[in-house]
Amino acid sequence: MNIFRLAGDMTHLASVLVLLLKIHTIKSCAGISLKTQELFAIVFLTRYLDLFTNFISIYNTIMKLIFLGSSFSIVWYIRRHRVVRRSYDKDQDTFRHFFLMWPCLILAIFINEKFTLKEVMWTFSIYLEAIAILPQLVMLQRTRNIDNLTGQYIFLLGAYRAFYILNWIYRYFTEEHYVHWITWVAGVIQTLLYGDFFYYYFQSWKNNVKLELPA
Amino acid sequence: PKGSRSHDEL
Repeated sequence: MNIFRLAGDMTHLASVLVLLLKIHTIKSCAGISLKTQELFAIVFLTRYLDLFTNFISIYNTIMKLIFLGSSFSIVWYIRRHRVVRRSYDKDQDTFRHFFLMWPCLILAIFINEKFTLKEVMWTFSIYLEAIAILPQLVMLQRTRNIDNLTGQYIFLLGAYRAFYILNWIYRYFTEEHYVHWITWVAGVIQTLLYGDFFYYYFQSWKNNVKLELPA
Repeated sequence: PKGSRSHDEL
């Protein structure tokens, strides 16, 4: 465990807590894409299949349980909660996210580190996580209004993967045989997808104006 | 063993 990895996990944790806090306190999911949240729930489900079989550390297990629990409760809130679901704007959340899953699954079957069910599922979760934010970014472009909690959520989500890239660089230079091309390429693509959002987020922060994405 | 550390990240 290095500082970049810890910072990444804490930023990731902060992002899901910001989202849960927003939905739980103001009982609204305006501007939040349910599809992205469903994809994240699938990412954790397929990535943590070895939750009970492959014990890494207490920290690892607890974090996995938190991410699984928070992602499923966010999906539940938006789909089932009698108040929150009324603020879900399904006409704006139109990204065909299940179409995204197939290329990830096919790619995971052909490009993986080991052709076993668990490994293919894990690789699928890596590819899926890289593009899971797309429905949310498309929805933001459409609705144009980004309340600051949603903006913070996306910013933290992007920052977590950026910290992971620093973690991979650090581990590459400090641990021999640490090479995970699949994770690295997917992680860089994922972080780049946040690229333009980061740009507009910093612009709005610097000029102290409300965050606006171009049409 | 290598296996158990293969996916030690979240």
